This record gives sequence, structure tokens and C-alpha cells, in this order.
Amino acid sequence: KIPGMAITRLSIYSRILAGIDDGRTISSKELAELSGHSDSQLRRDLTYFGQFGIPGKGYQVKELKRRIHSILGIDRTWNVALVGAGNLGSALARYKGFELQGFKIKAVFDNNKRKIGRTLGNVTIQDMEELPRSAKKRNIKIAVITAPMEAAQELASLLTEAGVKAILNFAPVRIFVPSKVKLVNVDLAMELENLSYFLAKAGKG
Amino acid sequence: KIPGMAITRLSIYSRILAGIDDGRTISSKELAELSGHSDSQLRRDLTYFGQFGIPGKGYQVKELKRRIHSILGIDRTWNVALVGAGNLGSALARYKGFELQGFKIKAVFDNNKRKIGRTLGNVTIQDMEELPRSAKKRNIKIAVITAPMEAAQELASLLTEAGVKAILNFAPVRIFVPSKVKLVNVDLAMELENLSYFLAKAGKG
Ligand SMILES: NC(=O)c1ccc[n+]([C@@H]2O[C@H](COP(=O)([O-])OP(=O)(O)OC[C@H]3O[C@@H](n4cnc5c(N)ncnc54)[C@H](O)[C@@H]3O)[C@@H](O)[C@H]2O)c1
Ligand SMILES: NC(=O)c1ccc[n+]([C@@H]2O[C@H](COP(=O)([O-])OP(=O)(O)OC[C@H]3O[C@@H](n4cnc5c(N)ncnc54)[C@H](O)[C@@H]3O)[C@@H](O)[C@H]2O)c1
Repeated sequence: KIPGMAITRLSIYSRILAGIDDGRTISSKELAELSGHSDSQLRRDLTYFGQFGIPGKGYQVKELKRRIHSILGIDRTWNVALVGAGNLGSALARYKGFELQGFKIKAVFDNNKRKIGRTLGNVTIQDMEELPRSAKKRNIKIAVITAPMEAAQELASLLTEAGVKAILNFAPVRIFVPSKVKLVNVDLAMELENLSYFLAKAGKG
Repeated sequence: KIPGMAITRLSIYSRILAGIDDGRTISSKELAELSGHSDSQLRRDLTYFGQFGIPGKGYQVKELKRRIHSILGIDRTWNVALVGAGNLGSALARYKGFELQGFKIKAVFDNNKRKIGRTLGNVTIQDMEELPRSAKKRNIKIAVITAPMEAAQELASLLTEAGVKAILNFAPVRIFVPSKVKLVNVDLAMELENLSYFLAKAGKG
């Protein structure tokens, strides 16, 4: 089984490679240094995903990029739905950085009648009732939940019934999805707790 | 060394405990089930931080909460500065969930003259020039960077010079801080790549 952190590191290596000329070769040592990980960690990570490069000669940058993009699924475009057009949802919908990685927010849903019909980024906020039909029509496989925690579970069930196969959940509550659906939770308050843990340990607060 | 994931799981156990009556005791088995982790993982996690509960009798909920809050540093309040009052920064500054965990956004900075002086959440956006003085005056130990990636490194240096000891960086770029400063990076596009990896692997996209 591939550890979750190896997939995250693959994303990091891919970001570093984005700044390096396709025509070059690069050693595992150099790529590791640029990404802030060890050479042995990088080699171990890549072996999870197959055979890369020629031992002793390093990696062809163009080939390495191509393969990592294919493994991460970012060599294609994904249509994304976002549910909950509030403060956080609006910021995410307007962000141009997602599209650069192949994630296009194609539909935004909300249950607040005053918001429905407004534009956000380059989409129009739709009524929740349109979600099943719209998700199927636009072949939406990925959804982001930026609605209040009380609504999160119901929304996850609605999204999986509408054919969504992967959910990024920002609501700070545990939600359950069918085993075939991939769920990633992001709890921004927990990221701050990671900081306060270190400060408390170092006696700084 | 305590693995990073053990600290994140401590935050998860603390969230689950928040919904349980102080007067109760709880077994490691029950707390593990509620948090979605195994009983053995929970016991192993807690041993990193000391001796908890009475073997065979479970944990006193009140006592366990108190100790986990103290370890995570969320038994007190932290004054937080936020730099970059754009889409993401505004959403974070308005979010009431951080204060519930003890993180108060006390100061927001931006270099856009049109934004300075406006209110955001319950603070007034200040000019970057005020950052050193204001961070010291308000005893700010934690800062959040929601500025563009080109500015992130310079801002990290400015913040550490102003006495900030921990930084949560949302800009998708690698930044360097002195060894005594704790840095946590959140790359939201990478969270989506985590989803596309699973979909690509399952042949769903
Ligand atoms: N804003 C942040 O910085 C932040 C940080 C961490 C976590 N979160 C979490 O993200 C979520 C959104 O936070 P926010 O600050 O944007 O809140 P918000 O109140 O600004 O926005 C929530 C939006 O969801 C909509 N909504 C409510 N119920 C719905 C339903 N059943 N179906 C569809 N839409 C519904 C509301 O109309 C509103 O537009 C919350 O769960 C919050 O805990 C936000
Ligand atoms: N919006 C999102 O959903 C999102 C998602 C992922 C990552 N990010 C990252 O978060 C950061 C902020 O994104 P955003 O969408 O809010 O951008 P934005 O352009 O809306 O906001 C950036 C803010 O930073 C200010 N700023 C620029 N240079 C500065 C400097 N040197 N000092 C102080 N303030 C400065 C700008 O005036 C603006 O108010 C970016 O690095 C972005 O890549 C954003």
C-alpha cells in the first residue's frame, strides 16, 4: 500500500519540476534538494510508482513530468462542483490556481435563494435542486464541500448519488461516504493547532 | 520523535471529546471508533504524550480533554496576524471557527492602499509598514500568509523578524524560515491532486 505522504510528495516533486526546463536531465539528489526531501526518500517514493530514469544518469525532466502528471491524474481536466457559496467557497471559486493544475470549477450550488443566479468566478450559482441533473450533465467527478457542518453529511450523500466519486470536505465534521468514493478532509483550524502544539512544547506561549 | 500525524490525530480526538459529557469515562476503544482510528493507534498516539487513564478503566473525559488541550496549546488564546487581505485572507479573517479553538485574528495587513483602513471581521486592515510595531504590541506569535507567492518569502522573513514564531503559509511556494520558527504549508491544489490521483488509479477519469 502506498503511503498518503508519498502522493503528497509526488505533488511537491511535480511543482519543482514545473520550474525546470524540459530538455534537461536531473539527478535524484538535485530534485530531492530542491523539494526539501532526502535523496533516499525521493527514490523510495518513485519506486512505489514504477521504474524511473537510468541508474547513474538521472531522470529526463520531460519524461518524469509526463509520468508524474499521469500518475496524479493532472494530465487531464477535471470538472469540479462546489457546494456552499459562502466566504470560503467564494474564495475557492475565484482562485485561478486550480485551473492551472487541471481542476475547473464548472458548477457552484447554494440553498440561499438570494445567492442563486449571481455569478461567482465564471459560473452562475445554481439552486441545490439542480445538482443531480447538472452534475451528470457536466460529468462532474470531484466536488468540494464549503457548506456549514450541519449540512455536510447530507450534501456528501447527495453528491455521491449524483455520481461524484471524490469529495474535498472543508466542514469540520466527520462525514461518511461509500467505500468507492474518495474523501479528503481539510480542517484549517487543525493546521493552526499544529502550530500551537509546537509553540506550547517550546514553552513560547 | 513524535510523528506529525500523531499530533493531527490528537486534534481529531479532541474534536470528538468536545461532544462528550465531562462527567463520563470513555474507553480507548469507544473513542477510537468515534474518531475513525483503531484502538491500538489511539493508545500508541497517547503514549507519545505520557500516561493516560487507568488500564482497564478507560479515561476520565474531563481529565483527558484538559491534558490534550494543554498538549495542543489550545487551553489558552493565541493572537494571530494575517497578511494578504484578498479572497482567501478575507474568508479566513471572517471565520468564527478559529476563535472557538483559541486563535484570535488580531491584525490583518495588506500592501494595497485601497484596502488599508477597511474593516474585515472585527479588525481594521493595516499597512504593511505597521507590521513590526503592531506584531510586538499585540504579542503576535502566529501568522497566516495569504498573499501571492511572489511575496511569501519576503513576508516570512519580515514576520520572523517581528517576533512571530509560527507561520501557516497558503502560498503555493517553498519558503524558508529560521530553525526556531515552525512553518506549516497548506496547498489546497495539492488536496485536489490527492483526489485526482485516486480517480486516475481507479480508471475513473
Ligand atoms: N471561512 C473559512 O475560512 C473557513 C475555515 C475553516 C473551515 N471552514 C468551513 O467551511 C465551511 C464554509 O465556511 P464559510 O466561512 O464559507 O461559511 P459561510 O456561512 O460564509 O458559507 C456557507 C454557505 O453555505 C450555504 N449553505 C448552507 N447550507 C447549505 C445547504 N444545505 N446546501 C447548500 N448550501 C448551503 C450558505 O447559504 C452559505 O452561502 C464551514 O463548514 C466552515 O466550518 C471555513
Ligand atoms: N483563493 C483561494 O482559494 C486559494 C487557494 C489556494 C491557494 N491560495 C493562495 O493563497 C494566496 C492568496 O490567494 P487569494 O486568492 O486570496 O489572492 P488575492 O489576490 O485575492 O489576495 C492577495 C492579497 O495579498 C495582497 N498582497 C499582495 N502582495 C502583498 C505584499 N507584499 N504584502 C502584503 N499584502 C500583499 C494583495 O493586495 C491582496 O489583497 C495566494 O498565494 C494563492 O496562491 C488561494
